[in-house]
Amino acid sequence: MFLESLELHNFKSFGNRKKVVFKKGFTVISGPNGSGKSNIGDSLLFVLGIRSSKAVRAERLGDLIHKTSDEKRNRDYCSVSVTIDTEDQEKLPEERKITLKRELVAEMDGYKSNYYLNGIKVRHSDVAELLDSLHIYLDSYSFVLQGDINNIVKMTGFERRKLLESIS
Amino acid sequence: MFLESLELHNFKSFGNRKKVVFKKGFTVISGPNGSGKSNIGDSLLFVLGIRSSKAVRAERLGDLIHKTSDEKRNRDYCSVSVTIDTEDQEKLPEERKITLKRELVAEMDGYKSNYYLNGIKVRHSDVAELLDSLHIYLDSYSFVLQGDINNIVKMTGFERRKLLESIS
Amino acid sequence: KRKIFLEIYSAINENMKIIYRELSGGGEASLEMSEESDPLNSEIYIRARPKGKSYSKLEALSGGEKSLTALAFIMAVQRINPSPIYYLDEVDMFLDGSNAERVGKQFKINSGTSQVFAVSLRKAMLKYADHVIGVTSFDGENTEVFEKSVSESGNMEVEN
Amino acid sequence: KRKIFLEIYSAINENMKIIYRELSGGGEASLEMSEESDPLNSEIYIRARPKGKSYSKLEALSGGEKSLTALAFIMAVQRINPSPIYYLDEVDMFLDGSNAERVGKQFKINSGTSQVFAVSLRKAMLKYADHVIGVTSFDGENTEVFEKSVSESGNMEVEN
Ligand SMILES: Nc1ncnc2c1ncn2[C@@H]1O[C@H](COP(=O)(O)OP(=O)(O)OP(=O)(O)O)[C@@H](O)[C@H]1O
Ligand SMILES: Nc1ncnc2c1ncn2[C@@H]1O[C@H](COP(=O)(O)OP(=O)(O)OP(=O)(O)O)[C@@H](O)[C@H]1O
Ligand SMILES: [Mg+2]
Ligand SMILES: [Mg+2]
Repeated sequence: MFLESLELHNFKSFGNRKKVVFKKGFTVISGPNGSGKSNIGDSLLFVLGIRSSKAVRAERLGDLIHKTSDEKRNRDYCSVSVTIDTEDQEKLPEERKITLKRELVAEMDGYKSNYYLNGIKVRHSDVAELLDSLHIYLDSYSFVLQGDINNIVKMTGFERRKLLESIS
Repeated sequence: MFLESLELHNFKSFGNRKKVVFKKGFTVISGPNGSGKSNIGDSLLFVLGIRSSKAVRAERLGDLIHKTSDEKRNRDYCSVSVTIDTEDQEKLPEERKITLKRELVAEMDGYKSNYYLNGIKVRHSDVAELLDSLHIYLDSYSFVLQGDINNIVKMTGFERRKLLESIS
Repeated sequence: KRKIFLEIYSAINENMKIIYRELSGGGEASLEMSEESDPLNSEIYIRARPKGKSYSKLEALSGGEKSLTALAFIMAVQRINPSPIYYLDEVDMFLDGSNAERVGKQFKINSGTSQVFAVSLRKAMLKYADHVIGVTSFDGENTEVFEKSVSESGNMEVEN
Repeated sequence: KRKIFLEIYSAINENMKIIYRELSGGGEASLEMSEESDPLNSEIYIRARPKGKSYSKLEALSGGEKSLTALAFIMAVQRINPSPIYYLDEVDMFLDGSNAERVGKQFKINSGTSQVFAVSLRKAMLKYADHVIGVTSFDGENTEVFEKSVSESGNMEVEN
């Protein structure tokens, strides 16, 4: 399987709608400081259902919504969707693709996440099941965020053992 | 004033005697990973009298002595000397230069530091007085070690206040 | 539980040896337990021997040597649960030119079986990339994304 | 004690404004106290506004933006007790090309009144250097040091 495209709508520094097309193989994301590179990584973790806002460098989920200096234009909504090509030979070509979407909507006391699989509303546990079937694990080292290398170097021998235990 | 030269004898990755000539202005120290760049910084802090071995990335002072895989060649001694040109117009040209040396010698239960100013043995407090008169402060930010930037970024608001208090 | 732990430990150890040798151009690295007799209560250390040097604990290495060893450990763990996608954000930041190149080469190899995304400011990474996504912001508040051809990326403001 | 603290605080704040504007090419940065009424018990925050963006706390900035702001804070503190020598070890590591250049330019300016040593792997720094000291190790155990002319250093393995 591979990720075919990402659509960001009002997520962090991505105002309006932006579509990013991905390809198989080795892709390098490059650009100046503060331009939004790490925000792309955050958007991937977000749409794949990460629960903690800290893991996407936000104090509260609401901080993920795009803010500009022009207060009037700020909305209370953001969403990210990712199209996955499962490359599953047993399915028909048009059934091989899955679109997963996560949106953040304002509620009385905060923000609520809604998940959609191919347009149908689903629960977080359905998303977790899908990821399991695709062997995508958010808590293993397949996502190494900026600064993680530093944390690994500073890890004590005791913490390293705990890490190995969690993998077992 | 400026640092004119540094002589390293058996200090960290500097086996035998090595002399490094410095010049005024802006000097960049460059080279591959693990080649010994940060060890030059450690040797400066060492000769200027830093007391804590942690500040020069060593568990014990003894770890500063050059070790090679050939046990027979390892000695129990190291030293660093720095020649400072004070550019003091009130002194005769040959009196403007000061050579400060610090050596580590093995004792019964560890290592002892000896300090020499222009060849005469002095105490640590004499070195501290000299640095004061030259406005060289080891604990202010004139030495920014590798990784310090990361620590500043992670500092809490409380720690930042403590820092400002220590400067006052 | 103990049996599984020991299997994981020795698998990571084996992977680490292979990967570190590649990344460092000929050095050796391995894991070490403080109490072999009681693995579930012991501490786990990383020891590495950069090419041409003697063995030392992770703490005694230089900044770049440490980060290369940490990267080898991460990649050794990744091999335990292979994933179809990898995302690595500026993991080459402490490395000199030749270490960064070897890491780029390894990412290229891994991209044969998985989709690999690496955020990087360095030419050594771009050299091995199949695709480059340029990211910038014209007004400071909105991120713009565009596809760059790999040959074109040589003149990106990337490094220096 | 309170009076001196407030003097130091406002001196660093003033310095920080000037230095951050230089380093970021036009942004603003300042210190902020959580309790203006009780400075000796309050927390001190850094706020920065990269060029073209709105103000945010240090935590909300990107990796490179954070390190540039931290560097401006350090240089603002340095100006309080000017020293005849400065040593800075790979402080440009998180920065993109144009930020690294601006930092190099600032070091060059400071080297008019003090002797400045910067450990760096980047061409953006070498560009402003008066002298270059090359460090290497042939056998892995001994460091060799040699003087390089600045023009020659362009072809050092430095970056990528
Ligand atoms: N007492 C010692 N005897 C011999 N070698 C030592 C000693 N102490 C440290 N070293 C070696 O010095 C090397 C580290 O040097 P240093 O930290 O100066 O590298 P560096 O040039 O700053 O590299 P980087 O670019 O990765 O920061 C290590 O490989 C370490 O093993
Ligand atoms: N909710 C939001 N609305 C608008 N902008 C945001 C929001 N959250 C974060 N940002 C902005 O996004 C920018 C950071 O982007 P990011 O961390 O992706 O940069 P980067 O390209 O990774 O940079 P670096 O090379 O320094 O790591 C910051 O300047 C931050 O102010
Ligand atoms: Mg980033
Ligand atoms: Mg170093």
